[in-house]
Amino acid sequence: IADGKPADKASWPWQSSLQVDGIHLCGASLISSQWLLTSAHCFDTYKNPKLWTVSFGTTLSHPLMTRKIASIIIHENYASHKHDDDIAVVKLSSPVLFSENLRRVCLPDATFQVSPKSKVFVTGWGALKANGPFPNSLQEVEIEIISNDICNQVNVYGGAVSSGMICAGFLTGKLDACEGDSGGPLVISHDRNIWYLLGIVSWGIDCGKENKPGIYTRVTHYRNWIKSKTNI
Amino acid sequence: MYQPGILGRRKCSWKPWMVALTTTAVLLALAVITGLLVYFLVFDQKSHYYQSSFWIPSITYSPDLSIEQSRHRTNLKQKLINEIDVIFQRSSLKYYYVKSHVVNFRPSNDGLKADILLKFQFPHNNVGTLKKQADSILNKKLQSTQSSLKRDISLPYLREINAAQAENILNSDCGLGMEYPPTAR
Repeated sequence: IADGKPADKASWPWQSSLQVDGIHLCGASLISSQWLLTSAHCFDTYKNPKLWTVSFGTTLSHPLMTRKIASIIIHENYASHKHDDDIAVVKLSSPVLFSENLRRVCLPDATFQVSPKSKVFVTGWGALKANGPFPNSLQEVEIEIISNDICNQVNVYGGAVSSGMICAGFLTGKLDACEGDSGGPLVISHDRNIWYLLGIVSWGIDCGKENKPGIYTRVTHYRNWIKSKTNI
Repeated sequence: MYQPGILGRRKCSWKPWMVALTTTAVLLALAVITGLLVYFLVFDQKSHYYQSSFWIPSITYSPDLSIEQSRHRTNLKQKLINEIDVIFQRSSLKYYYVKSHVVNFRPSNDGLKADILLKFQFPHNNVGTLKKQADSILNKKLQSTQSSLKRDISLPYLREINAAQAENILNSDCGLGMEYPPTAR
């Protein structure tokens, strides 16, 4: 997370870290006691579920709890190094017990609408800047939704942002997701402090660069796919 | 004849260090006693969780009560929790009552049933007594005509459940995280 700040304990209790050999590679969001939602591109290199470990809690070095992965379900239309349908669900080897520091995030209905300039948060253990260091503590940054039209302008992403994606950040750059935040949550607070998962960190050019905001997989667009795989 | 020298009255002359030592010892003893009192009265409390089930004859079950974030479910949950809060916060258990949580709603042939979880902080030594008190407070209140809640005869008394399981239930609602926007200080 570029230009963010360390998150308070239990602020984002659904945030999880996907690791291989103890190395954090991607973020993910807890959507039930046994299912995570993340990006498909996280598994471009390591497809075998047995190689992965999931950790929960605000720090990587002393996790609240860890789990192995039982299965990884990647969207059928996803193709490596493409941006479309960059979504996957992960089943934990055994359910977690919820607590004040471990909770699930709400999934929006497919009809859930969010308007440009809405304030949202993105969180993760990704680099603090392009090619920068990786933190041990979870980072957070508040950004804004940018309309796909603006993000598809020539000087931004020139038409690469499809309807299954959502654009968030600032055209002025700085506050942004970064490498290692992939798969993590973009959330919005709705109706009495309840947080909904709007997006999944997917791609972007660099981190915090002018006219290059972050692009997220639009969760509402895949709501029925998630239901079909997890029954949530 | 020598007047025997009169022995000066043996002055009890405590040396300053003896006075300081004694004072410190007395203060220390007082502090330990106070600490133990505070610990056993305040800190030696433990969380206890109880399941209960209420019958609400005035409300008919509807499918949107099973939709997690539906307004009907959210509002009805809040209404029940407020009613239970008032019952215990105005009772002799007000210092022990922590919170309640609506676990779920169930259809019932004559109305609606709500499964509830109650959390108390009880001192070690009289959990049983306090639980009986909680039961009798609930029964008295729910029998009054003002209350829209009635005891579900299938679960007439509070049933204790273990902490991990209870915390799992208490934290099973989705989307509870950072307070936003941050409350103005």
